[in-house]
Amino acid sequence: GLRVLAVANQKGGVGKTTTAINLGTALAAVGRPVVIVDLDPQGNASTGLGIGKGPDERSPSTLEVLLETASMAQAAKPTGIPLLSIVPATGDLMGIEREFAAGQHKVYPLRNALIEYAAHQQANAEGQAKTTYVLIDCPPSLNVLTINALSAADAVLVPMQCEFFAMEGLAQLVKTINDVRDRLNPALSIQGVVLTMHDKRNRLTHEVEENVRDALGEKVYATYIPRNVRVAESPSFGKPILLYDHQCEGSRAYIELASEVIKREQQL
Amino acid sequence: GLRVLAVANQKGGVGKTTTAINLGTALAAVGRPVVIVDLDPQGNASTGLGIGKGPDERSPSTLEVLLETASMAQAAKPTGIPLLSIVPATGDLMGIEREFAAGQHKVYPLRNALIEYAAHQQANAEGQAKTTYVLIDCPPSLNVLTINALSAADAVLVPMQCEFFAMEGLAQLVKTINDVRDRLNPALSIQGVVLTMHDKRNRLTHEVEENVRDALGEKVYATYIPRNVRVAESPSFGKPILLYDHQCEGSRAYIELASEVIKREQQL
Ligand SMILES: Nc1ncnc2c1ncn2[C@@H]1O[C@H](COP(=O)(O)OP(=O)(O)OP(=O)(O)O)[C@@H](O)[C@H]1O
Ligand SMILES: Nc1ncnc2c1ncn2[C@@H]1O[C@H](COP(=O)(O)OP(=O)(O)OP(=O)(O)O)[C@@H](O)[C@H]1O
Ligand SMILES: [Mg+2]
Ligand SMILES: [Mg+2]
Repeated sequence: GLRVLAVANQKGGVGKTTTAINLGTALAAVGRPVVIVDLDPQGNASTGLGIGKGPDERSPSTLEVLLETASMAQAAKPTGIPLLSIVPATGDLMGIEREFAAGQHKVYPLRNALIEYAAHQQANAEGQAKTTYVLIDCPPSLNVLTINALSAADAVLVPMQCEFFAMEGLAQLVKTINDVRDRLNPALSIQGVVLTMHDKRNRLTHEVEENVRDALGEKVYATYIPRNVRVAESPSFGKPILLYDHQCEGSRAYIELASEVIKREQQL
Repeated sequence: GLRVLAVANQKGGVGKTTTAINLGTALAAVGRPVVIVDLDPQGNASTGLGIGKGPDERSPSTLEVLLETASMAQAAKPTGIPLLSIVPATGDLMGIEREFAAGQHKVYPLRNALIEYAAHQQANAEGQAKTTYVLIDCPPSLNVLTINALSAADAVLVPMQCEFFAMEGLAQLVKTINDVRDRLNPALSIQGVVLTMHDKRNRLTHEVEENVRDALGEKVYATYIPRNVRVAESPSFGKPILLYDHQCEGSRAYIELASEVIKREQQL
């Protein structure tokens, strides 16, 4: 079957894209099939995985999946990494917000597309037992694109930067998740919160970590992602950190996070 | 008169709020009256300037200004810093997006509110010659809130992080600025692009800086803002960096940026 995780936080620059790319790669590295859905019109996850911007390189894209003119299976593209594919995004995705807001479309086509994809995977599974993970990289907003992701997801994975403003938007995010659970998707829960850009030398990091663990307890993964310049460099080579520098702290942290995510999934 | 700058970039976490707060403070420090408009439902600029979250501490807020139930003059609150005030934001601002998108309101109330404010300033100026700067802190999205800011602004100030994804969203931002100029606000231009979180020790910083200066030339300010942990700490004390640690590199950079902004304004 499918297991869909929305990687979401409306605070900008907290490591959503970096987590979708590298957690996705780490899950694939331990044998789990993964599809990343790039739901940000900036298309950072697509670029970070080396998908070009030429005329057809991103077609069909997430836009066509939301407009229901292409299926997930048609839009998912190989990344060169075994078991990892991505449904890429282009700037055209920006237009959908206006279309949905004006009420022209069913607002939740991503949910339907994933249900169809699950059936497709099932039919082609040839007895493959492994769960396919779908990681949805959300834009920094609680807009109609992120609501689509929350309505389609089984759970939410929330990256939180170890910086002062980290806690500010959390109440809004939790309220939005609860709204979507009540109205659209009764199964939706927070799988976990991952601390990112953690810097042991920095007092602010420890303050934020203490606050976040006090407030959210068990929800916060034991694994945190250290601030590591190799992680920031890797997308410029179109590669996840595990390929760019698999020995560095960033890679080890994402491999650890992958095993913690799998463990939590198994406990459900 | 008024001079309105929208601090905008849909890429998240690039230093929009940090620049609005600290450039605003630096302009006030050299005798220019400044009003910051917090246009982000997360309210980071309001929190970073020490505005509490108690029941009335942020009322009226930016929401009431957009709904035209309060004027800018009524909503602008003192910050404790001479010549610097802020129109604060609350999470309720999120609801406006749905209201605007559904076509219930004139889409550009911020522009009207600022025209009215300019008249108000003029009437109360008692011969004060100085221009009042209005800095609008935009959310990380090209949504109806940011379009409001662009329709109300004289120019745009674009913070760009010295990281790989920095250039990715630029084309979309420039296209949106051009669209707003053609349809709504013929005077709109880019005042400048400021490089943020610049780290001399980091190869990626130099690569990005070279790319950005090649692509945008004169538009890029000579001043860049260094990555400096004191800058990240200051909002946790509800203070701008100039008050928290006026000797540090971050403070000096924002003071330099303020003089460069003023110089550009004078050349117009
Ligand atoms: N562990 C890390 N160490 C160092 N840099 C990092 C780390 N994680 C992310 N970054 C860098 O920080 C910046 C922000 O990360 P990223 O773009 O993944 O955040 P985001 O939440 O997806 O942003 P947006 O809100 O714009 O979608 C990027 O330049 C990225 O390379
Ligand atoms: N020069 C700097 N040195 C160190 N840290 C910085 C600097 N500028 C900003 N920061 C930190 O980086 C983070 C992102 O900055 P900020 O919140 O201002 O960006 P933003 O563009 O307003 O984000 P959003 O897209 O969510 O509105 C914050 O935690 C801030 O404290
Ligand atoms: Mg992202
Ligand atoms: Mg901000």
